[in-house]
Amino acid sequence: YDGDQVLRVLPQTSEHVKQLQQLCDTLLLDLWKPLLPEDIQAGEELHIRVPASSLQELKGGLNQHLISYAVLIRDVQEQLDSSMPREGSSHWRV
Amino acid sequence: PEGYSYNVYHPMEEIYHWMYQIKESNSELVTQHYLGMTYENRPMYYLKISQPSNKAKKIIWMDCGIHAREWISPAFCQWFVKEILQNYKTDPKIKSFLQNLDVYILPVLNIDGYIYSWTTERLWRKSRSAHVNGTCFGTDLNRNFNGSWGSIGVSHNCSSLIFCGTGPESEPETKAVARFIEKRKSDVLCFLTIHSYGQYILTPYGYKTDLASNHQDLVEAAEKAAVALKEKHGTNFTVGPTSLVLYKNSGSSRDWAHMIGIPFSYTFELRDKGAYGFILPPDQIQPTCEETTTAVMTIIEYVNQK
Repeated sequence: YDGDQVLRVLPQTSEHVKQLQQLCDTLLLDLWKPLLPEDIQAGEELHIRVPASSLQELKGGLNQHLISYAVLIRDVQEQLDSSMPREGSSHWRV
Repeated sequence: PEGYSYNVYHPMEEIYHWMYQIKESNSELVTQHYLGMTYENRPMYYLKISQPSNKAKKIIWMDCGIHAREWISPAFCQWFVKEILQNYKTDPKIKSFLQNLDVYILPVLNIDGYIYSWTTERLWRKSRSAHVNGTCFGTDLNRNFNGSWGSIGVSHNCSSLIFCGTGPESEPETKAVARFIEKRKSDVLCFLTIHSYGQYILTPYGYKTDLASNHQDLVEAAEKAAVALKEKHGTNFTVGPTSLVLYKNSGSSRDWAHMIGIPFSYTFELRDKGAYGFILPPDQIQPTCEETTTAVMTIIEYVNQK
C-alpha cells in the first residue's frame, strides 16, 4: 500500500457519476464507500483507495471533469504501520 | 486476563487464547463452545455469558469480524465481554438483563480472512475459500446468507469484493452460524452484527425497501441507543433501514435473522465516517468501544423490558 491514498470525492451531477463509474472500472480502484460503482450517486460522497500507480491518472481525470476531491489518507501504508502493534511492545502476547 | 490490553488490535492466536483465559477465569458466568470449522479448518468458538438459573432464558446473539479488515469489530466484542464481566455484580442494568437473557458472543466470524488481513493483505474483506480452480479467493460472508441471497447489491464474480458465493450458505462459516441460530431461533430475541465503518445502526431490510413488520419497535430501540451513544463522546449515528439509509444489499445476516423470525436484528457500523475508514487508529479503540457498549446495552435493556 506504499503511496496509496484514500480520496473523498463528491460527484455533483449525473455526468460526474458516469465519469466516476468509468474511472472505477478502468483504474481498478478500491471503493470503500459505497462498495459498488452502481451505487455512486450525485451529492453522495465516495471514499476510494487509489493505488499509487493510478493516482496521477485518477486525479487528472477528476480535475478534467471538474469533480471535487480531497485527500483523506495521504499514505495508506504509513497509516497502517502506525496502527499496528510495535514489535516487542508490552501488550499481551501468547 | 492479566496484562491483556483492550486498546490494541490483536492477532487471531491471541484472541483464541483470550477466549480460553476468559472462560477459565470466569467459569461462574462464561463458557466457551464450538460452533464449527472455517474453510481453512480452523475452529470457530463462541462465548456464552449466562448466569446460572433454573428458568428458561432468551438469547442475545452478537457476532464480530465477519469482514476481515474491520479490525475494530473483534476489538469491540472483546471489550464488551470485559465490560459485562467487570460490572455484572455491581451494575443494576447488567444484573437485571442477565436474569432473563443469555448473551452469546462470536468474537471473530471470518477467522481465515482476519488472519489473512494480519499476515498478507491488511485490507482483505472476504473469507478465503477458493473458486474457479483456485484462480480467485474469498466470499463476502455478509452476502452469503439465505432468504434474500444473490438478488441485489452483490456480485457473482468471485474476484469481486462482494462476491456472494456459489449459493446461499455455500461457506462453512455462514453455515455454522445459520445452523446454530436456526436451532434456537424461537429463543433468540436480538441478533447483532458488528461492522465498520460509517456510524450507522441499520435495521432490516437491505434487499428491499419494504419496512420490517416491527419497524417502529426496531427504530425506537435503535434511536434510544443512538442517543445514549452520542451522550458518551458526542458521536452521531444514523438509524434506519439499510436499503434506505445506506444501500441495497442481499444475503446479509441481519436480513436473514429477521426473516427467520428474530424480532430485533441490527447491523452496527462503528466509527468513523471516512477519516481513517478501515484503518481506525488504536487510540480510538477505547472511545469507540465505550460508546458502542452504551448503545448495545441500551438495545439489550429495551429488548429485556419488551
